[in-house]
Amino acid sequence: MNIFRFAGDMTHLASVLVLLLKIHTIKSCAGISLKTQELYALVFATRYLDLFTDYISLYNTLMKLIFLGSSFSIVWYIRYHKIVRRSYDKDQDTFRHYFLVLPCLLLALLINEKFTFREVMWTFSLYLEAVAILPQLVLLQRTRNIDNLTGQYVFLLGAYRALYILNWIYRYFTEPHYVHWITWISGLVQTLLYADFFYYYFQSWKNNVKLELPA
Amino acid sequence: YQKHPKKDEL
Repeated sequence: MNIFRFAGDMTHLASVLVLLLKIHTIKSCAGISLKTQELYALVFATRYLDLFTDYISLYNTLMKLIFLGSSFSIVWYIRYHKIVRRSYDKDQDTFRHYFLVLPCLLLALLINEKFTFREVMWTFSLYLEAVAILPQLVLLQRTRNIDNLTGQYVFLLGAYRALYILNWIYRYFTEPHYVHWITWISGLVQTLLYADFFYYYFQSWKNNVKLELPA
Repeated sequence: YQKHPKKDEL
């Protein structure tokens, strides 16, 4: 464990807690893409298949349970909670996320480190996580203005993967044989997808104006 | 023998 990875995990934890807090307190999911939340639940479900088979550390197991629990409860809130679901804008959240799932699955079947069920599922979860934010970014473009909780959520989500890139660089130089091209490339693609959002986020933060995304 | 299997990251 290194400081970059720990900071990355804490940032990732903060992003899901910010979202849960928003939905739980103001009972609204305005501006939140259910599609992205469903994709994230799928990412965790396919990545943490080893939850009960490989014990790595208490921290690892605890964090996996938190990420699984939070992502599925966010999906539950938006889908089934009688008050929250009313604020879900399904006419705007129309990204066909199946068009993301299938290519990622095919790619995972083609490019992976070992052709086993667990390894393909894990690789699938990496590719899917890289693009899972797209429905949310599309929704933000459509609804133009975004409330700061959603802005913070997306920012933290992007920051966590950027910290993970520092973690991979650190581990590459400190651990022999630590080479995982698939992880690194999908993590880089993921961070680059946030890049333009980061740009506008910092612009609005610097000029102290409400975050407006160009249409 | 690797101390941790490769999947030690979240």
